[in-house]
Amino acid sequence: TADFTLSNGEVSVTFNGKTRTTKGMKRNGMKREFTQELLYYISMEGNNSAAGFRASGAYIFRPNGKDPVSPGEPTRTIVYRGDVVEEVHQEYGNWLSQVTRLYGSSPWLEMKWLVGPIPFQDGVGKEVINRMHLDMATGGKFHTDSNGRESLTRTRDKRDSFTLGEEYESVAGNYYPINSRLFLRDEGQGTQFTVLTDRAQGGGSIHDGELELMIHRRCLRDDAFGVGEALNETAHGEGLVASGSHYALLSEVNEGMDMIKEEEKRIFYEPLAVFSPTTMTLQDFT
Amino acid sequence: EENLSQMRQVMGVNMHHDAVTGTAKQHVTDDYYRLISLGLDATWPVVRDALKSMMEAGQTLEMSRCPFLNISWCEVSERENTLILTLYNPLGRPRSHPARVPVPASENGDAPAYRVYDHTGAEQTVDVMPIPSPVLTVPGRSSSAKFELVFLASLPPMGFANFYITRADSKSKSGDLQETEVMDDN
Repeated sequence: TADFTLSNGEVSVTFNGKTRTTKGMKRNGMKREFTQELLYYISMEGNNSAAGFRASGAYIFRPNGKDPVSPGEPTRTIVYRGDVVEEVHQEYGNWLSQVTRLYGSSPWLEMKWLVGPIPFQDGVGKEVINRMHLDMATGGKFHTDSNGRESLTRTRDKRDSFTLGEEYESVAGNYYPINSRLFLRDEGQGTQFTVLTDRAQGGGSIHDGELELMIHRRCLRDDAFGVGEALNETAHGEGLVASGSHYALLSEVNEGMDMIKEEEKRIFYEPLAVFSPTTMTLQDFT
Repeated sequence: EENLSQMRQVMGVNMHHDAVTGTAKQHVTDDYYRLISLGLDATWPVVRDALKSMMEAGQTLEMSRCPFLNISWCEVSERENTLILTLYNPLGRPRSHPARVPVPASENGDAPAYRVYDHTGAEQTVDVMPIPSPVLTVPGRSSSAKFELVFLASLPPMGFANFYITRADSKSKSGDLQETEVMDDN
């Protein structure tokens, strides 16, 4: 039950040995509390008879309640330390797992998630998120990208173009499209925490110091916006498995964007891998 | 041109808002996937021939792509004891890229030993990482790979680098992997 650490000399991430979830992140003299969890919202079932009874589905995300559900502590956690990469493999039951890894001297922490088939036999739709929390004072604000270009500041329960009355959907009402990045800034500390995605996703900052991204969903009711069927992959038997990565960086506010643009290009322009069997000797090859 | 146009048409179809956002019926979504897959198949000979024309010994190589690398499945790297991995970098600057190559276990089920060399013959530092067990059991995966060979590949801007990968009897630059399972109180 002792705490353990992933480290590559550039960045280190400490895990709580008892719960086996992350508890801290350190880089370049910056040290922050850092918790990261895979959780899921329960989909609103509704009956689509009126706006207040709208079901969560393909067009809209509408959780039943404000708080996501934890799948529990990891049922299995294995730490691998090599010369090129350090990895923590974690499983949560038989449908949710994650690899957390640090390569070489890269400052980016990779969280590679694998979700599905999402169980539905209990009759409950589930919408899985990756949620990260840091001890940062963010004043209700976070930042999202606009098609990979400029960053927009989003303020909780506020709209720039009109006066928002009471926000009845405190989670969904604060979700935004994320094409490539979202980040938190603590101007007092001068620190920034950024997460890059490998695809467009929905995301938000429901509480200060918190970021979350929707990674996979299975809803059992049609939301009556026109698809005409539930977001449920029964045609594929058990259901679909989704896999992807989030890349996280702890930085100073003024160094962040440079590193972010560079890493975004690396993710988007991934090298093409081609494999060729050969009978050449090494000498012939060189 | 005909092959590339097939992919162009597929990309056109997939710009429909339902394809972008996931608001299509499942069987329509399946059709989008089918079209993308056919488009990639059509484009592959163009990519392959371009790479061959750039490489001195390119015409002698039987090049394959591995579309299931996202679930750590690649028939060539699982079957062959010696192979060449070509990595093309579309980015206009040099980069270090973590290459991950699916490989089978050794005869006794342990991590196999591999050696990797760059085009100068310099041996690369490698790790042989176990593939997480949830990946091994992804529905539809039919692969013998239980491990991934991992190394940091240095790639030139908008160009390619070749790596010679060979299965070895003993480890060389492969560091000994430390494995620790973290248990709870029970």
